[in-house]
Amino acid sequence: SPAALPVVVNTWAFRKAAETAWRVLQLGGSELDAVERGCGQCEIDQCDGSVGYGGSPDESGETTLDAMIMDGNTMEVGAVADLRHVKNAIGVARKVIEHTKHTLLVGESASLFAVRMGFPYEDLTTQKSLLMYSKWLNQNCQPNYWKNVVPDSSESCGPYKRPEKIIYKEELTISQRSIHNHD
Amino acid sequence: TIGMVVIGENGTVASGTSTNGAVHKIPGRVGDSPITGAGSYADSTAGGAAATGDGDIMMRFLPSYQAVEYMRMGTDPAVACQKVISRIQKYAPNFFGAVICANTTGSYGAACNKIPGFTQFHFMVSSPSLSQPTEKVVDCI
Repeated sequence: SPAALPVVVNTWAFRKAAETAWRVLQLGGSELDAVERGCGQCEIDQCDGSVGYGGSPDESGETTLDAMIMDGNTMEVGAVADLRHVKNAIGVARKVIEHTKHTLLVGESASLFAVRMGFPYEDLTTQKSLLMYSKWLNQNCQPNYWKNVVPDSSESCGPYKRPEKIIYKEELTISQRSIHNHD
Repeated sequence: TIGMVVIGENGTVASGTSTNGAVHKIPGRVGDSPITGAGSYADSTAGGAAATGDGDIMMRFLPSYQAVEYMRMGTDPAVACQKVISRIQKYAPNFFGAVICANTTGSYGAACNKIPGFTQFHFMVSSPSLSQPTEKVVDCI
């Protein structure tokens, strides 16, 4: 690839995101502005269903968002994870850089921070994500991310819990360890 | 997931990601995207990288950080991306994942792990030498 600056590279064929980032640079915006607006474009467009609201419902049917932004000059990072009820995740991540000395905020607390920073508190589910969720429920919750639980997670929905036998054996070994076998 | 690396005219590097994660995830699950060095990494003295794919696996290998460190040592961006994919392949040969890399001179590249149904990775590039943002394709390894 020919060496030439500035350059914008982004994953997948998300053209509008690339165009948005490039336009921000052309209009004199900073590199951070370009990343924030470029990734933010995919949050609006719900790129591939893998970015933004209305995609990837979790086991309770809720959509939550993760995002980060990094400044390669100062090595500052802003990040949010398991962000709920707020659509512009990378915008919130940018605010973590600008208004806190932290790096990563998570969950509902990150949402409260976002609201305090002026972001709207909204429902991230859509008809499409609810449909995905109900279809998944109707297919015995397959696929899922559980293992070594009862009932068998490869066959049925939960709620799951640890099998009885393993719990007993573990308690035995712990008591043995503490009495006869320790540092 | 979208991962993005931007390098300005003066060599300033910025990176970022945004995602809604794995579908049907266990509530509370967080993947690689918001994790510095996994989802993306930026260092204006070396370059930037960003990752996409199975975050549960990829985050353990900090692919974005490792790719930037390879570029710091002078490795071409495409090779740096391939090296980090290879490191993960050793432990998880069938993982789904891809990485994009760019260095401070404006060179860029990408790499992905070849698995059934995923043998090529499409990514976007915008630079003065391209008349408009352009879709590029790389064969997985």
